[in-house]
Amino acid sequence: MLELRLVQGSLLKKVLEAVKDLVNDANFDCSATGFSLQAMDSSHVALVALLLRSEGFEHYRCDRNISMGMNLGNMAKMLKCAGNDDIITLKADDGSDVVTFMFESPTQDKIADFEMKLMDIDSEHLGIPEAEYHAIVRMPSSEFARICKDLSSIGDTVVISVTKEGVKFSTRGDIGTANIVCRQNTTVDKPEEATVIEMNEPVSLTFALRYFNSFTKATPLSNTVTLSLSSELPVVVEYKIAEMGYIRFYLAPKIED
Amino acid sequence: GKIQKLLSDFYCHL
Repeated sequence: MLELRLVQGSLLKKVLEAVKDLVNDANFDCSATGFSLQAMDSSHVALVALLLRSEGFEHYRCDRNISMGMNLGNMAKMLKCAGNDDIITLKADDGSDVVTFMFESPTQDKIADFEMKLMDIDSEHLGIPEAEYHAIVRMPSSEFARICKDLSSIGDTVVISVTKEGVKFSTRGDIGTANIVCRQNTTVDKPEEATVIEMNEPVSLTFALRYFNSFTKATPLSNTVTLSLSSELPVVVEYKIAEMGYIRFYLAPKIED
Repeated sequence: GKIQKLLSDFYCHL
């Protein structure tokens, strides 16, 4: 028996909007730790890892570890039917091939339940070791989204370079080139507006921009985003989900053959 | 030129 009650149901709606374009089908894993997902995009270049910790749910019952295969496009369609202020409860019986989403309005005057068929999905988990990163950049998520959108109108790839001067996003295309430098800026009114750069050594990596634009669909989940970079390792783009967990995107770099 | 690496070039399948 599985029963997860999330008072801030809009979080789950935002999570689905953030991942549904990157991954079609995925297994949601439920355990005592929380509700999680790890899935790669179809080209095996990008990976999404989600964790919503059990403590973040108002009610969390998961009698045994369970993996539920879902089509994320269909799940997003169902969650779109929940109001932004609704409480969302996920329910599944042991051995069942369906999951039920229950939406309750805050005043309890409207209660809806939607039942979705589960799927058998061959899950392909990757072991991602803890790594020391050469540079970690934290910046406003809206600023990062703006940069990715602007650069993708010029070129297809972005070079992210971190030096003691700041973090530089560069692209080139048929019409020209673009460079955007963000300097460390911690003297802002609100901490979430700061750009903070922790650099152990300079790093420069090249990535396909279209994936970054997909990752920025997670912007509504967090005011800030963290980019963790190391030479010749996938970048980690992390959006913290307040008091609940995170959504992390991993993207393999392009490197010299 | 640069070639696109895959995640399996860096991380192992469990």
